[in-house]
Amino acid sequence: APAVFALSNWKDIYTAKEYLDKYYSNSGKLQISEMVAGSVSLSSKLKKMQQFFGLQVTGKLDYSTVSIMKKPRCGMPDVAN
Amino acid sequence: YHLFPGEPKWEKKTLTYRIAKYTTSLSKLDVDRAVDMGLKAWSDAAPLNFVKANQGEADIMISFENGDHGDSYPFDGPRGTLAHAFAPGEGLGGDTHFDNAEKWSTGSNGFNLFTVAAHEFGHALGLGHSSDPSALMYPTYKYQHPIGFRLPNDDVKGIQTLYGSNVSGKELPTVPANNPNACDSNLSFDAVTGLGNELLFFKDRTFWRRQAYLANIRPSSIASSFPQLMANVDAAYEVADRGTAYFFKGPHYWVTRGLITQGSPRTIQDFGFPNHVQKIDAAVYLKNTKKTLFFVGDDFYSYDESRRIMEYDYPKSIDDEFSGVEGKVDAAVEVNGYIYFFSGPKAYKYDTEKEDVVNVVKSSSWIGC
Repeated sequence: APAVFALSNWKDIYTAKEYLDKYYSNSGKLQISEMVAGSVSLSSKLKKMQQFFGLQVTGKLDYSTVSIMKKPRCGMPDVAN
Repeated sequence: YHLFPGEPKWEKKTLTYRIAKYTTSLSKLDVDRAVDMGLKAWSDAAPLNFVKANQGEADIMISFENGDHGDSYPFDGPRGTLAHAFAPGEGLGGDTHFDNAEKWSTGSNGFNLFTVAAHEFGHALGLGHSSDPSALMYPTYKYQHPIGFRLPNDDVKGIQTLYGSNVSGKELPTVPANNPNACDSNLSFDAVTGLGNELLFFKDRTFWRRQAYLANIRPSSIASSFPQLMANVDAAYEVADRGTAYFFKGPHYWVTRGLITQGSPRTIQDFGFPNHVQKIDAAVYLKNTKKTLFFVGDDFYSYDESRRIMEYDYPKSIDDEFSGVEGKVDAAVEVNGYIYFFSGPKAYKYDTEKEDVVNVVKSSSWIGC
């Protein structure tokens, strides 16, 4: 699995892309290729989200990060546009 | 807490709101109540007033929407995104949308509408998401019980950064300086009414809130929840199936939904009183007959809530109709089919079937003494 992922469940990868595009989109949307190969943009978005939720800031899509992404929430971005 | 970039906020302190589209998963009344309480969570912490509009444009337009609903933030069906709101501003600013695909609830089985509404109204007032997990403005859903809800500190700091606090630098006095001694055995009430699942007892500048079967009764200042009434309420009653309450002072009355006032005061002549009536002593809505009885001096009137007219061949004498109730009627309320008349330090339990008083207790016993 690419370095950026601690897991390779495709469904979670799509969940993560949708989540980051929705709530951390102030620097543009992600390509699915970035989700697979990783990118600076992806890693920085993940770090921003992990920091906001008080998670360990790894820039990697780990279980605790994905579990937050699956929680029902408000549709407003966390990084205000 | 976080504010939005540029810290947009409303320049006025009284904001209008309108529920333009309801959801199919809750009754209108439940939605109205959840919205009223969601707004009140913020007006309790900052000098804000919310007035409900029933037509036209309002500052905060509220609606339940499905999928793509035209604001380029489409909803995603059950779970996932629950709702969103826009920062203060013209047009879309302040508007609040709920995903109609969710299972909305007034309890905890499904998504509690009060919880989500209170969060979204934080955005509509200018707050972004908070990274404090205990804050209402934290992004993910966490059930909050509406009764007894108090805004977490982080949110209070955020909203007061934008709008100041209710009184300069001090917590609002929930119990005014001259709080009448609740357990004075001569205590009498100015007015008594139901409001949702509570009973409210008014005296001078204080009111007590009692939930049906709970002992925890605490006094509050009328000014803190009914700023327009301030003190000395003459009478009050609730038409529960309409979720509407009426508060009377002198020749004026106010209509509220929950604790939210609907518009400006009106004159009691609206009910069809003769011109010489400039004040009423007590009022009580009778659920079975859908009539409201108004007590004025030694007489009482009957108002038909369904047809919204004062009934003919009134006023009638209180003594003739309600034998056993002694003295001037200060307040009245119907509970479980009985009418309770409060006259000075006594409360009379009147059985309408027996047409007689079946019990007399101290008025103060109703607030836990």
